[in-house]
Amino acid sequence: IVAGCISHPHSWPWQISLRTSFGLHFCGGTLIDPQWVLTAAHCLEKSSRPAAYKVYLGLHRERALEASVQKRGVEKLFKEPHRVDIALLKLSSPAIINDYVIPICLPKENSMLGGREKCYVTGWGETKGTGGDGYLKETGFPVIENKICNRPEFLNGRVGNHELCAGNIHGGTDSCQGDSGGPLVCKDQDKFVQHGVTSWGLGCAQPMKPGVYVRVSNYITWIKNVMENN
Amino acid sequence: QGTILDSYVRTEGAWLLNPKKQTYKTNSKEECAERCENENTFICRAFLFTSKDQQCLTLAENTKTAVIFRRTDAVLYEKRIYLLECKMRNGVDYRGTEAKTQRGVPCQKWSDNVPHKPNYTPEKYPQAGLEENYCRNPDNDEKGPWCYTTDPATRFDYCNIPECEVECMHCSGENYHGVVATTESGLECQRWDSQKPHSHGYLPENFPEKDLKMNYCRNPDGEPRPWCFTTSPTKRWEYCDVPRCTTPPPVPAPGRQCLSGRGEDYQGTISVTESGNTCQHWSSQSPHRHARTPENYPCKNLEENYCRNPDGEKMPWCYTTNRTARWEYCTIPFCDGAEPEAPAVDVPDQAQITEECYEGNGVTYRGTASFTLTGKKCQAWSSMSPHRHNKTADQFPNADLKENYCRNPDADRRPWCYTTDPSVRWEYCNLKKCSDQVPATLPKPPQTTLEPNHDCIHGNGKDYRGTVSKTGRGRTCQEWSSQIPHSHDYFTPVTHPGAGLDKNYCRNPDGDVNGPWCYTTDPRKAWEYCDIPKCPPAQYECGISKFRPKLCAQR
Repeated sequence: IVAGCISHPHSWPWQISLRTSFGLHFCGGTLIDPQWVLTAAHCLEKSSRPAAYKVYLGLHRERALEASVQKRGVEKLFKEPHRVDIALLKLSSPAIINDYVIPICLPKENSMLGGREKCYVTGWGETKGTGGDGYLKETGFPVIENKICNRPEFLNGRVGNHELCAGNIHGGTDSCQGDSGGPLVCKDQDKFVQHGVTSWGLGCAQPMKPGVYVRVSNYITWIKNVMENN
Repeated sequence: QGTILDSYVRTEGAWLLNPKKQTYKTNSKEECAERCENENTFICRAFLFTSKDQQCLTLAENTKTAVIFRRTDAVLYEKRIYLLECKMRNGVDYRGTEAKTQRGVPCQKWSDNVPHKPNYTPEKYPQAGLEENYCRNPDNDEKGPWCYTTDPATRFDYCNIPECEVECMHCSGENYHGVVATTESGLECQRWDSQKPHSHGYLPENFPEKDLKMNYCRNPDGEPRPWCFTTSPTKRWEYCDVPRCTTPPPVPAPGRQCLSGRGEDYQGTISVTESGNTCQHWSSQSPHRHARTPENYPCKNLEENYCRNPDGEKMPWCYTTNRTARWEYCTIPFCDGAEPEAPAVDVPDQAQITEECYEGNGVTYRGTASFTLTGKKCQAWSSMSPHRHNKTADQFPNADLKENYCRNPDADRRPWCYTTDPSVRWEYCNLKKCSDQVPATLPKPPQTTLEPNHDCIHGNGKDYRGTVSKTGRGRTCQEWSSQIPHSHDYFTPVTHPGAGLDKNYCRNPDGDVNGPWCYTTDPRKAWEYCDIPKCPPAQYECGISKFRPKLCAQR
């Protein structure tokens, strides 16, 4: 996360750290059910073997030495069938839900996030020298309507309907490498709902280059089907 | 078919203090509107209707001239024509408050005889709206509103009244409110509140001040002219052809040579960016092609290559003559006293274990809840849209009126906020009282989507869908769809489709803080609260963290 700030410990209890089998963090993810994690498909390019991955939950520092940390293996991987950048992981055993590990809510099917909504992204990714390395960081910015985001001076038509943009048009803060797969969440009443999976960007925190996120509400049916059938 | 209320602007939770008023008892808001239309003791500009007690007050003033207050269960209806400061066609219906001629001479009161003896007086033309010394058009003059002047040498003169952008547009059509609903290539426009065939984020409730009604062409995002999403699956959106008004646009406030606020009214001649690049001429397309041209933005003073802020940026900027830097901000000296926004002081970084609840009446609440009991999003305190108000940070420096967080600046019963719904001025917030909290028991994994429990209520019970149909005093509830014994039209299955007004079950369609209620079958008692137990809070609900997030954002 570029700029933003170090989050209050455990204040984003659905955030998970996706790691190699020997414990190196390389992507984010989101707990959506005690046994299921949502992440980005491009985070799984390194290997299609579940045993190559580990999921860490309940942590604030990347080092994951807190007593609250839970570690799980991955039983199965499910990539979205039409090459959209979203994937599901089934954990080898359910996570224990407690003050430090709580699932996120999912949006209604095909619900649309309005422009100007204020949303938040979190992660342990690249900070570009803005500090907070090794801590879970957060930052907030408004959703930018696809119509504006696809203007020539922004991302010039690169953003599909299955994606959404979010960021400040004059840059300054953004998600970045290592945050991929993590959540973009927005408040709905007193709950946070995951509307995006951190997917790609042209650099990080550059002016006129907002981050691009997979629009989760487009894939609720796929998510439910995979969870129900596996 | 429209109703009499179509010509009114409705605002829930608003109350006007008004010396000139009449009080009636009416069964419906339409009846109350009839009263207003037929009011003969004064010109009725608005009326108040209280939903549960069905009281009707007709008012001589409206929110343009009277002080507005907050009040639950009151709905203010203002006659639209009296809110407009613009004219349609020749302005025979103009009822604004312009009182100077086009040359700036103050108008004479229509009821005065000096310096000019008028032919048109309020007595002779009671329907012409000849109040005070406001410009009017009692003789249907094709040149529009006029007035007798206070200059003895000039008997009368015309006034400079901008045209309402209903049949035409000024500038880039940002204020167009017309009904053109086809694009320049003839495609029919998609409704703004529909996501088919094109899903989009221009939700009317997210852009309350942009009037995103029906499928009318609008310009909510700084385009050169109004546009709409189209009903053609292969064309996502397209511009519309809206005629430009023949009269000049409203006269903008005079520009500044220095920076105030975001510098949208900056009209100085600085043409170098903050990094020293020379600005590109707005009328030029080289080295950078762009759409911010003087033709596309006729009212933004895009002269030469001067720094400007035509599109709500945070400060004046320009495209640069440097090929590698498309655009950059400019450094403009601040006007005296227009201090830059102080940087937010970051909250010290400690973990806080707090619940989203308030103590006492919530005057000291400093959390980040920002939704109301009925699920409406809060309006930012610093914003005056969609609701103008006086609860600002400088008026209430100790109330912590930050962002759109729920607060209680005026020591009301509990934290509240103005809402982003133009028709609902304010509501109490969706917050529990800390004393109501019960300690969390052993964890039980939540389901991602919680199924509501129908035997008890959460919060104020607005989502209650159980079958209790007796009031707390044991009276049987009246069917919501029935008008007997109590006639009502405000809360019916038709007017509130989402409120679950089935049979005669207790419900809370108006988000009453005291919980579900119903009209009763006792002719002597119009309505009463029901007695339904509160549900125990779930141990862990999806999306709710036990430790309050900081919610920092880049400033």
